[in-house]
Amino acid sequence: TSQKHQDFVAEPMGESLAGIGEVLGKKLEERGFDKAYVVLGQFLVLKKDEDLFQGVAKGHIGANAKQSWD
Amino acid sequence: TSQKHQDFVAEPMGESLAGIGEVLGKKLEERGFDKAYVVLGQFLVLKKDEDLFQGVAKGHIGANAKQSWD
Amino acid sequence: MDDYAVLSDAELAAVLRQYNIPHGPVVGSTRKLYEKKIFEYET
Repeated sequence: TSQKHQDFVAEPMGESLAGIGEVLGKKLEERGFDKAYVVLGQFLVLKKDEDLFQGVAKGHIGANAKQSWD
Repeated sequence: TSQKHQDFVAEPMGESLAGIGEVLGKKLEERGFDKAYVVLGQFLVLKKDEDLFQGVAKGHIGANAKQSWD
Repeated sequence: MDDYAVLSDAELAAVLRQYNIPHGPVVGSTRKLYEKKIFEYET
């Protein structure tokens, strides 16, 4: 992987989620995903299975395909 | 935090879990926690709440206090 | 979908394995999704 990728991966993920704006952020918070790392945790518990994870994203917050992909 | 801590945090967690031996590892695998990152995911989903997480560890695999703490 | 709610996490995981549905651990944050996957599979 590139140095850029390594730098990105090495830094703490902080509290922001790419692709999630105000409205979806609110919906996520209401369902307990009030920190970016909780969303990451859900992805990991689903074994990084993108279909399953998108199922959760759509089910929980009605994210559309693009948003859940982001 | 110390440089040592930063180096540790920066490196990928890989597939091993400190403090978990053969027997507990098998039990975790049987319950779907077959990769270290899945256990991490569960910890994050529980919002890094150590009591909750230890409860899951004890409930799922009968880990004792020390093992679940590790 | 309600009849899955009576299954234990381990029983639900056994059904997922039986149907070859890819899954991780059945825990609080994933259980509902897996129940839905089984329902979709059966219907």
